[in-house]
Amino acid sequence: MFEARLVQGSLLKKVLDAIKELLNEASWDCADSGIQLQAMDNSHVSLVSVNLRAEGFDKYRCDRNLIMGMDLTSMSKILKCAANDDIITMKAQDNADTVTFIFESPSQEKVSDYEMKLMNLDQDHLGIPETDYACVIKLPSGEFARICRDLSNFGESIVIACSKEGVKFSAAGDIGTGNIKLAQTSSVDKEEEAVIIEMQEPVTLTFACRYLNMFTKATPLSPQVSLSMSPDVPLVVEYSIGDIGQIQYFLAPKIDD
Amino acid sequence: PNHQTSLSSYFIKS
Repeated sequence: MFEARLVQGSLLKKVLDAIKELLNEASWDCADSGIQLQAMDNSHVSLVSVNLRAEGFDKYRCDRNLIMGMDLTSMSKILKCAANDDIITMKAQDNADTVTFIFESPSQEKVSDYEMKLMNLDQDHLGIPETDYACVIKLPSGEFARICRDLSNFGESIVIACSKEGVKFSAAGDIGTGNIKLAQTSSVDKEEEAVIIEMQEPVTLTFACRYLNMFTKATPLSPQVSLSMSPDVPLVVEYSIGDIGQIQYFLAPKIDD
Repeated sequence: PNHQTSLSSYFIKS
């Protein structure tokens, strides 16, 4: 028996919004410790990793490890039927071929349930090596979304250059060039408005705008985002999911021919 | 002038 109840059901709705453009289908691995999803997009350029800790749920039970392969378009359609303040429960029997989503209104006066077929997915799992990143940039998630959107007007790629002075995002194309520089904030009233750079060595890498823009669909999950970079390895873009976990996007860099 | 690399070239299939 698997059962996970989340009073803040809107978090699950936001997680789906954050992954459904990148992934058509994916497996949710349910274990005693929580729920994880790891999947690459079809072109194998990016990877999404979602981790929801068991302790983050208001009720969590997983008697046996369970892999639930889901069509994410269908899951998203079902979660759209939940109101933002609904309590969401996911339930499945051991070895089941369906999962049930239960939505309860805060007053408990309306309860809906939707059953969805599970899929058998044969997906490659990638081993992600532990990496000490040369630069870790924390910035407001809305600012990052804005930068990616604005620079997408100029070209297909964004160059991210991090140094001790700050971080510079640049794009170049037919209409011209754009550069956005962010300096580390010296003092802020609110922690989520800060730009914080932890740097061992300067790094400059180039990434596809299209993917960065898809990652920013996670913006509603968290006021801050972190970008981790090292020379010649994939970028990690990480958002926390309330207090219950995090979503990480890995993106392979573009390199000169 | 630059080309997109694949994740498979960085991460190991497990």
